[in-house]
Amino acid sequence: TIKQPPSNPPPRPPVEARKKPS
Amino acid sequence: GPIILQTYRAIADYAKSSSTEMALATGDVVDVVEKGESGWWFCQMKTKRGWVPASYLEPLDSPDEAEDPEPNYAGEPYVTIKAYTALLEDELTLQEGENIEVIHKLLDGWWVIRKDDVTGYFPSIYLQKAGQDI
Repeated sequence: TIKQPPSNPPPRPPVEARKKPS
Repeated sequence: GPIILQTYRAIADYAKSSSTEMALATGDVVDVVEKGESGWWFCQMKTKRGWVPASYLEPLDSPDEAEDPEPNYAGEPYVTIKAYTALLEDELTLQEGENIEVIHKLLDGWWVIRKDDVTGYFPSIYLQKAGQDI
């Protein structure tokens, strides 16, 4: 069974994701 | 038919902060079982399973594919269901029960919202569509 997701917000995107050109 | 799970690759290391989460090492390949609007995705990797932040994953087959929905500059009415204090400059600090407009629902769970002509990021996990019971 799938447990409940965390009740806190996920972390902001890692630096690696922000480096991508948009 | 068979359930086809989407395969993603970790773009950074992630250390889990609770027991229902799953740690990631850069390059790990995971199957995504469920995508939550909160930005937490339930994944499995070999014998491990748990929630991981969507922003730490990129699609294995088409890394350049943009999956985020388009921004809606008209805004969609939402209400904050929990207070949040901004940790970064591009985030908004709001109390519980404030009316805001959602402009861009990003898959990482950090949505662009507008409050009194000020825009910033806010955790979607603390938002609920306006007019709905909690």
